Amino acid sequence: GTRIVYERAFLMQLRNSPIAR
Amino acid sequence: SLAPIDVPAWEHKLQYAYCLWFSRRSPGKQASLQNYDQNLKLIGRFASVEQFWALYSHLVRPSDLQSHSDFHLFKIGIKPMWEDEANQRGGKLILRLRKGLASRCWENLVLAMLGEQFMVGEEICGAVVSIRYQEDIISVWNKTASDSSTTARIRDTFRRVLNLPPNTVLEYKTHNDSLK
Repeated sequence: GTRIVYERAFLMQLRNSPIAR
Repeated sequence: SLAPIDVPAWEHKLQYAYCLWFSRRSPGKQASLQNYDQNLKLIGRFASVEQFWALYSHLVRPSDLQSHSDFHLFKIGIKPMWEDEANQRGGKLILRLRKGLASRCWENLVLAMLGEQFMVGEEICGAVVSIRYQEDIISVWNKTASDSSTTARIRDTFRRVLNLPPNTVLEYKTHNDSLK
């Protein structure tokens, strides 16, 4: 199947999501 | 033996689930297989981007750790040891860093691994950051040391995501050689 690929910039954005804090 | 990790629908699932391990040994003490295993402490597990950041944001940055400490980030089910079935025929790409650079390089490497930027299928096993007295070491472990096209690809991605100058030395060592 398709691999789940994330760019660095997108991962950095999620750093500040409520659950990640 | 642990329960599967639950990923709620609103979180961003990763391609693989991971375990983060920590180890520290007394400098000078000979590292036998048994005490290496005993020194490995499981810090946490995650299967989504949000779960990764929740864990990571509570951790000390590698550069702030005491000497002879290691973080090991491996796919779930793979123990960070040469003897593990997934590692036995593998090897690692090694980057030696001068003091002060490990935290930033480690973060870039981890994000590339979690985001599947290496594009080598199942080949990546995990990554290690080792804090030592005079230098720090970052390594990426892969499954098949004899697969030269894969190791070349890992090397290229590693260089790119860490923004390494073209003349940086990246050593490759098979675990078999390490075991001898």
